[in-house]
Amino acid sequence: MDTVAVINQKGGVGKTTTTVNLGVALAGLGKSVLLVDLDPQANLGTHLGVDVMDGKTIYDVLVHDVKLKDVIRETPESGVSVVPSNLDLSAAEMELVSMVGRETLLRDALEVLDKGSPGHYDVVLLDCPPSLGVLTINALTASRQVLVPLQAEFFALQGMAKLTEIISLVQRRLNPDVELTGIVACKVDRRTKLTQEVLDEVRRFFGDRLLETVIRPNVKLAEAPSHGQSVLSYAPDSNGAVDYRRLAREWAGIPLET
Amino acid sequence: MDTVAVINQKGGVGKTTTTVNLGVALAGLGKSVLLVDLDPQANLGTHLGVDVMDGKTIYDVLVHDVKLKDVIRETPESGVSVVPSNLDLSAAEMELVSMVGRETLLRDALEVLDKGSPGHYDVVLLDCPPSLGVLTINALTASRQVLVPLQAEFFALQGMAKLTEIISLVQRRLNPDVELTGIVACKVDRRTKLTQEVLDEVRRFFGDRLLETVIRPNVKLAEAPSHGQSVLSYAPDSNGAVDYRRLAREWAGIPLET
Ligand SMILES: Nc1ncnc2c1ncn2[C@@H]1O[C@H](COP(=O)(O)OP(=O)(O)OP(=O)(O)O)[C@@H](O)[C@H]1O
Ligand SMILES: Nc1ncnc2c1ncn2[C@@H]1O[C@H](COP(=O)(O)OP(=O)(O)OP(=O)(O)O)[C@@H](O)[C@H]1O
Ligand SMILES: [Mg+2]
Ligand SMILES: [Mg+2]
Repeated sequence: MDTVAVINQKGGVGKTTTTVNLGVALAGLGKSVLLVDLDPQANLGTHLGVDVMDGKTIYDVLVHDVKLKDVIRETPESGVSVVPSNLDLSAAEMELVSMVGRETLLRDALEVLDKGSPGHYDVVLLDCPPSLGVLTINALTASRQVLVPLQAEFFALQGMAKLTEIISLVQRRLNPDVELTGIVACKVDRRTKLTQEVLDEVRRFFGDRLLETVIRPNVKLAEAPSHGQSVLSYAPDSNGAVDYRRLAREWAGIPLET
Repeated sequence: MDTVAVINQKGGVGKTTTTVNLGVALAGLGKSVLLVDLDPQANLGTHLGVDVMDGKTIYDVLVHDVKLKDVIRETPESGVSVVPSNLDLSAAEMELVSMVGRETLLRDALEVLDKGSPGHYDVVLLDCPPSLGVLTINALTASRQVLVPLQAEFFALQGMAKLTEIISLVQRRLNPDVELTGIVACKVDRRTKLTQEVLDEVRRFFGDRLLETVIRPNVKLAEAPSHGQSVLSYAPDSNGAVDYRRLAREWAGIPLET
């Protein structure tokens, strides 16, 4: 079971959009995929039409010791299941802070899931909130890989410096296996000067961890959530669908088509 | 001293961009303006060329009882001063949680500032992080007005429901004077269907609290931070500058030009 944390404390860069569409595209390559929403905004569940107001969620797993297998929901996308969050999760940040072992709650819950049904899920993607608090630390402690969606904006570089600092802190103290595996540039409009400048800087610092695939701006990506679908189902021939299928191949190590 | 919290837990919608450019535009109308950064990302200070790695910040005010007047920095924009944050502020969320009176620290610090130099600042804008944690609660407790930058996206409406819930919670328990005064639509591209649908919904729920002025997408707004300036200084004739000057007039109750 490969667990990947999708993280960037900068808001609105495409974390949820990437978690949903990369997840569905990986399922399209035959992988069995679990998506976990760690963001109190609960956008991931809503994006796939899951009712986040009803039933148990990740909140119950972290705070009330409910098992992950009892909160997993099916989605309209075949091969993709979801653990929704709900708005109570923002209270969880405060509740978790004083709990012993607060940083390893998610890791332990995923271990129980994997032991209970070994090999059931090939890939687990963790959608993180736009912060570096205890929920994001839980994701880093539970993952071996980190995927960073990045918008080519001026603030991106300042954010990356802090994020790499936090990742190495977690590596030293909680999870020696976690590492920043890839950065995917989102909403990339190659025509603007600022975009090229920022991507050149990111490539200078991170080398080939900046993935080859970029995600172009595409209104179908913004429309798909209101239909409760991934872009791959909502508009399979759109730029958004093409880009996320390509990202899935690159992430899975399959040679890219031209 | 009018204190306004600029809030939206949805990330990347234009909170920092609005705080900086509305602030500078209000100074252009003759007001003396203080901008306070409550976001650990520290984007506000960076946007105005302030060195956030050096010297004391809002972190010291909230956690070490330093006075606000000792952390205020001047900026290149006349009539605008800034209280920067720094990356340590993300640790503050955890440190503050167990402190008594943790929600009123900012209100008390602003009261001391106002008593020390009455009438020195006409307007204080508080730039909030993309979350509803203890820093945002501090902003709501310290303010009478709330300005919500909103991107016309599917997730916007779900977020507004939770935000109005939190505002009424703070009204009941901590600050009876706080209210949602205005919503400003940012990055509005009137040509897309999704945009019109979302703005129609927002107008249905919030009526004339949805401000008349909208902020159009404008690359100058994204470029200005890399020059350490507001868009009003960087590109005074751009759509971004025109829109934020108009927003300032609407916010200050000055009749709008055509
Ligand atoms: N490539 C793209 N083209 C067009 N719109 C996009 C693209 N990627 C994301 N979006 C839209 O941009 C907005 C922000 O994306 P998203 O919500 O996925 O970001 P996020 O990083 O998860 O935000 P948050 O920090 O609030 O969790 C959404 O409205 C989404 O539909
Ligand atoms: N009207 C606009 N046109 C073009 N770009 C914009 C506009 N408003 C904001 N931006 C850009 O969009 C990005 C997000 O804006 P900003 O950082 O102000 O949002 P935020 O809500 O403060 O984000 P966070 O939730 O991370 O604090 C920035 O790169 C900014 O330069
Ligand atoms: Mg998200
Ligand atoms: Mg901001």
